[in-house]
Amino acid sequence: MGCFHSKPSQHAAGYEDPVALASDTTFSVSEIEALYELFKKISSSVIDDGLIHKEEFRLALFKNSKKENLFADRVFDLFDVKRNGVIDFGEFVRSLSVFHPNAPLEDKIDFAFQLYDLRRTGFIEREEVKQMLIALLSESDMKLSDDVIETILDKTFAEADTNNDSRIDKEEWQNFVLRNPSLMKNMTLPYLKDITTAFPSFVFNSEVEDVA
Amino acid sequence: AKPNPMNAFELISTSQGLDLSALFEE
Repeated sequence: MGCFHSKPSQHAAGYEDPVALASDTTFSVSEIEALYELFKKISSSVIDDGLIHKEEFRLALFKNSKKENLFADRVFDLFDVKRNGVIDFGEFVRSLSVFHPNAPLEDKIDFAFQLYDLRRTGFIEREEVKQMLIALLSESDMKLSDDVIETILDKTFAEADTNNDSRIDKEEWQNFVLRNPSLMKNMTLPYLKDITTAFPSFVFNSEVEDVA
Repeated sequence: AKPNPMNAFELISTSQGLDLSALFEE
């Protein structure tokens, strides 16, 4: 397996060597090459420039490039580590690595904290949680009165905000998540364990001699 | 354990935008 190498590499800007990426992440070289097949598909869906634009990210998630969603935009912004408005291949792989079933739980907890810390203050504030609840309601048919939302916030903060300062710090978040592990369900993508099966064509594009 | 509907983060985590498994679907 893996003898389909020795062709000149033609990669878009932002491409990173799979061997280097494998040493930095939970993925094997083969898995990274398979992820490149997925990356090529997503990054060429609207603008074929080897970078994932927000519209392409939305299209991959919702089958609709115009659908606005606070959470998808937050995920995009966290993947866009260089904060230049696009996701390159290295950013894609490094960020997805956190979602691998074998990635450390601590990394998943930390990523979720950043996701919910909308204003990047180092705390998840009550106003931010309210904003996220309202965003969630607007994407579903669920209707909750402001009183009910405030009650949910009271209960959540009574449990999570142990020092009662109306915001959740990193340590409080870690303790809260450990008591409520279902909150981390979205932070693991079982697909990532089978990525080479999902994109077997990576073998034909492999530039690495031993991809086994 | 059953999800607690009074936990704001349980509710938020049901958002479609947080389900990245859709990236892997055809």
